[in-house]
Amino acid sequence: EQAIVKGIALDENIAKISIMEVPDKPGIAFRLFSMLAKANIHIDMIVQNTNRANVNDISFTVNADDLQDAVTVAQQFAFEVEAQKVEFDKGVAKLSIIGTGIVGNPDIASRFFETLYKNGVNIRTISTSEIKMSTLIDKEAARDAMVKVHEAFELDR
Amino acid sequence: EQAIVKGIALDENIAKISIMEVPDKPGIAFRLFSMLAKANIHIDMIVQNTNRANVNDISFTVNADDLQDAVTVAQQFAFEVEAQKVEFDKGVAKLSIIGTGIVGNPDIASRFFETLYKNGVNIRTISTSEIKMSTLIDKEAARDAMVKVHEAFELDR
Ligand SMILES: C[C@@H](O)[C@H](N)C(=O)O
Ligand SMILES: C[C@@H](O)[C@H](N)C(=O)O
Repeated sequence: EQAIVKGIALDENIAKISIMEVPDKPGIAFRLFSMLAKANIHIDMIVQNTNRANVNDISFTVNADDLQDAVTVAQQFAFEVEAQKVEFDKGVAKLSIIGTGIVGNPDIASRFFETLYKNGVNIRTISTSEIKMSTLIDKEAARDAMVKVHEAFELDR
Repeated sequence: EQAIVKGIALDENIAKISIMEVPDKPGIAFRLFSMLAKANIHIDMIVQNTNRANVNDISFTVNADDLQDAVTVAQQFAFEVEAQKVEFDKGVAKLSIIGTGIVGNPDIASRFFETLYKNGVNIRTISTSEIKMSTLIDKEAARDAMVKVHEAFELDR
């Protein structure tokens, strides 16, 4: 499938919450999102990578305005499942490239990540689908990074 | 936005590779995907969660047939950046729910994860977008899990 980048999206109005070292066993993710659902907290993305030593970290992003409520739920959850800690960060933005067939093609990931690297931007989180490749980066760097990525994919023409 | 689950997708023909404890600084993700691009390895998904103590883990999935080539690249990369180790796993499958507005709604994540929990399925990796919520689970459990998730979202009607 031909890989085509169609646009860049920047969401600066988000905050990230990570619950570190939750037990890696069935029912844990369910419990967290069930509690968030009961609290009516709207979720933007969910990221969980591979485990290590029977624990794992679960991260999710919310609208910045919902951070306080989400942290309250996350802390209650962390306490109940005996996770290590809750981390949260409002200084994060989601920068994504959007297109068709884009994940399959590592050249696109490579160019996206290269542009961030060349501008000294650290990639804090990565989550992808066939049509969207999203990164979480420092909010302060985000506007400039978006312009650079736009140029790198020649989207101005 | 109304959240609607339209379908379930199962991909059993994948393998997962994780490079554990890479340095968490700019240029690392670029280097990995640049090497994978040079080796012409087609990527299905990329997952990286929040860091800890200046290191992070980067995971990606490939077509099961490409596992050996991808591991070769991953090991070379891990050596060059002094990562802790490379893990890989062919016994994994990607089970996803597809729809519109689905991530925003934690009730959908909750029901998806609850179904897996009730069937004793451990969720190994989670990656989401607005239209797709993907999990990596044990391949052996995947077919049965797909049927159960299909039922849970009443997609047979
Ligand atoms: C960590 C969490 O995802 C756990 N593996 C679960 O299945 O709920
Ligand atoms: C870990 C890796 O993603 C690193 N933070 C980078 O920017 O390349």
